[in-house]
Amino acid sequence: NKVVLVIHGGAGTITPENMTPELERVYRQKLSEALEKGYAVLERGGTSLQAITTAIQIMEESPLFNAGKGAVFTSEGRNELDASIMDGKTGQAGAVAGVTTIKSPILAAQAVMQKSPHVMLSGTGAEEFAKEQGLEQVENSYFFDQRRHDQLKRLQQLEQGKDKEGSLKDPEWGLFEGKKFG
Amino acid sequence: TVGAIALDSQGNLAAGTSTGGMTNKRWGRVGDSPIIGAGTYASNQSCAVSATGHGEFFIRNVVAYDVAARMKYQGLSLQQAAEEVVMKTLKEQGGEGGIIALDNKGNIAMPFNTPGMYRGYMNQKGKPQVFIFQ
Repeated sequence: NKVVLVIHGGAGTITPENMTPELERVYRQKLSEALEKGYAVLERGGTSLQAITTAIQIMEESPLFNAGKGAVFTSEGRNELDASIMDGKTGQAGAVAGVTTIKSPILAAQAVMQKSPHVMLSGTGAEEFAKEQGLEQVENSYFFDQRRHDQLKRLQQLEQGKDKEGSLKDPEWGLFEGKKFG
Repeated sequence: TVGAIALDSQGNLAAGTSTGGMTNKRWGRVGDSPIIGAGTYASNQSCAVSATGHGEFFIRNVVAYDVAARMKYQGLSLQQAAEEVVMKTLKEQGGEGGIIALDNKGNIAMPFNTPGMYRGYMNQKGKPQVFIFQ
């Protein structure tokens, strides 16, 4: 049978103007790595669930993407993560929302799907469940990325009228997904 | 936000999405990524979908499920359903973002209405295909 893996790393104002050749190369390399590792699972007869969790964990562990390490910051300066997963064969699904100490949110979503009678768990309850399931716990600072933190600070300065609109045009801002802000 | 969808050798589809949410987020705001049917959906009878973008629009339009429903009830192809939802329905409301979608025959769709989307696929051609810009 045909096996296929498709991934995304976020959409937004990503244009050649606000992307240096070096940064583009780094992104292409990480996306290729996620594809190759996930596809290798399919090639050796692994399941689609195993392939997508493999690919997503690679992107969660890279500060390049707004997920896991490198996540954006809330207004209080914390990282709060969400994830969900669905199995097309059984219709089963799992999700976690607003978690701060689970290293891999996609594995937590999968645990909710496979080890609980629920679909979505949130906040400290979801973290309690993940701990009980033996999923790796980290300090919230594990997800810290200076570039994202700087973006939060500049946005908050902008909000308080302390920064010119111009900064939104900076290349750095181009990496915001769809320029949506809390 | 990151996502992955896959078709395995048993013909089973799966979808997953993981995100850090929205910059400067307040009040416990939740986007589409953890919501089944909005940011993530998979059914062997139709397709697997993972979404990224301005979550509120993806929730209100139940985007991931809507693509599958248009295939199931309107008989649209994956490409037609994905394009209609992202480039028409969402765009008309100012909903920015994109999706990756895959059906049980291995067809792929990756429409987005923003200037760029990090995306890629790999199939029996054996080499990773990666795209960033329009």
